[in-house]
Amino acid sequence: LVELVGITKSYELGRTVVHALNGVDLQVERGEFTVVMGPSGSGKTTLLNIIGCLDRATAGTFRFDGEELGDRDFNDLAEIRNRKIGFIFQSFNLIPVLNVTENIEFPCLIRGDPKKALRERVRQVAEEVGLGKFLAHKPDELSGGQRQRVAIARALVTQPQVVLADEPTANLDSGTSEQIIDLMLELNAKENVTFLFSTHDPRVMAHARRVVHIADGRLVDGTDSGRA
Amino acid sequence: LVELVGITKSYELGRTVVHALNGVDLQVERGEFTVVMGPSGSGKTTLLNIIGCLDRATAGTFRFDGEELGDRDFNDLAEIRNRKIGFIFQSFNLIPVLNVTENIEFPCLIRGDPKKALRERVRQVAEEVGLGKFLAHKPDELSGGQRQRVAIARALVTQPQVVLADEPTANLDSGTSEQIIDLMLELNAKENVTFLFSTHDPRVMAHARRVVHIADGRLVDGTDSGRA
Ligand SMILES: Nc1ncnc2c1ncn2[C@@H]1O[C@H](COP(=O)(O)OP(=O)(O)OP(=O)(O)O)[C@@H](O)[C@H]1O
Ligand SMILES: Nc1ncnc2c1ncn2[C@@H]1O[C@H](COP(=O)(O)OP(=O)(O)OP(=O)(O)O)[C@@H](O)[C@H]1O
Ligand SMILES: [Mg+2]
Ligand SMILES: [Mg+2]
Repeated sequence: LVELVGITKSYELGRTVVHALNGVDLQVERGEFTVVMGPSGSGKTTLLNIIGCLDRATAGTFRFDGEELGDRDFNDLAEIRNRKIGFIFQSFNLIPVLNVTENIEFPCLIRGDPKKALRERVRQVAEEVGLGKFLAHKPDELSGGQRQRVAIARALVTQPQVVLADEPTANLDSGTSEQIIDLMLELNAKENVTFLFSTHDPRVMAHARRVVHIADGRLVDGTDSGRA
Repeated sequence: LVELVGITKSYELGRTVVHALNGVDLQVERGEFTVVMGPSGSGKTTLLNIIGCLDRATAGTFRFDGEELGDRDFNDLAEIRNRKIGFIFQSFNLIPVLNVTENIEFPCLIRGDPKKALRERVRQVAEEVGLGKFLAHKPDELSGGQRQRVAIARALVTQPQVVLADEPTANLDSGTSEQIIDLMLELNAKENVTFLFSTHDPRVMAHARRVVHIADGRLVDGTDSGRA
């Protein structure tokens, strides 16, 4: 499903250059439940942003579902993202003026899903992440973990092929985390949805069928613990 | 140091009222290293915001360092906060247009610390949280865990009596978390700085000398595991 060869991502800040990714080769097959782990600043978010078509690599080749995407413009990338990829952002990226329902349904509205069935689906997925009583709340009327779960629901409501989850349980207590992980495991088992996580959470790692280690912008050889 | 009696905090949203805190009684002595834990939405951030003079309770009495603070206005609360309390926000609250150095030194500038000694102190505390090479970076040029550490450094640079830390390690890997916890334990042991955490992180909990449980806006009886 995802094939990265020699991916680099560099940022130029005045006179310094930061190499967030430094020659990454990675393949992710359909149906995987995979964790990328590494120290703070090692390149996890950068990697997920490129796979999720939210950012473009400085160099390297990137194929998603058989298509070479390196030279696509942002509109093409947005089209693919909207149709195939659910993204749970590390910083949630909720829209402050929209309430929980409107934040969750937003990506579906962008791609033109019919509104009537959508509202019922939004209600259902909000219940599954424990937010059934908060549908009318705005983001600043929610706790940190509640906001995180809005971000999770928004990624899942689009019924994506791939979910890229950047530290999706960082603000969640044990019980809520287990609930979320179970939901994701079910989607993986029944719908063959591919999950790629960046996480430090041992509970997520306990369920991963494959763990990939990243340090200083490159995958660490010999630590790829299996093929899903 | 901190005494809360019958604290409630309610939010009115249209026709519903959310009781974020529902009659909290809590005492925190100088020099404690205490964790408040509870499910997402249970009231941890709300509690820390009130103790940190960032918000006011709806009802109840609150004493900080012997002074009754319930009827103080926001300017008085800001004065106390700037002099005595360091706060590590769950959402970091960095100022986007300021770089790492400027974000860390900001609270000291507000209270008029002399600039020359301040810059050296900022550099030192940035090094202690592993950000020595990022002093000129702006928040949007940093990873999630790097931003969290700017928030931590900003709380510690003021040399506060109390540090209120709302999920301070949520975005940090094991190694970085242990480094931060060690730094905090040292300040607690050598400078008698009081630490009150909201956290789900077992590594922080492992070092807590007292754990307080909160659910649905109230402390759960029988679960206060000790007095520091
Ligand atoms: N500004 C607000 N307006 C309305 N309701 C709020 C507001 N802030 C918090 N709440 C509600 O109050 C309750 C407690 O929120 P709080 O942020 O204290 O929880 P928390 O324990 O910190 O949760 P988490 O672990 O998810 O960060 C939640 O149900 C939340 O929705
Ligand atoms: N927009 C940017 N501009 C400049 N540098 C950046 C930018 N985004 C990230 N970086 C740098 O690139 C490196 C990798 O960042 P990235 O966010 O991918 O790390 P991460 O592994 O997700 O870390 P964390 O666990 O802290 O979230 C870091 O050193 C960071 O400072
Ligand atoms: Mg990250
Ligand atoms: Mg909170």
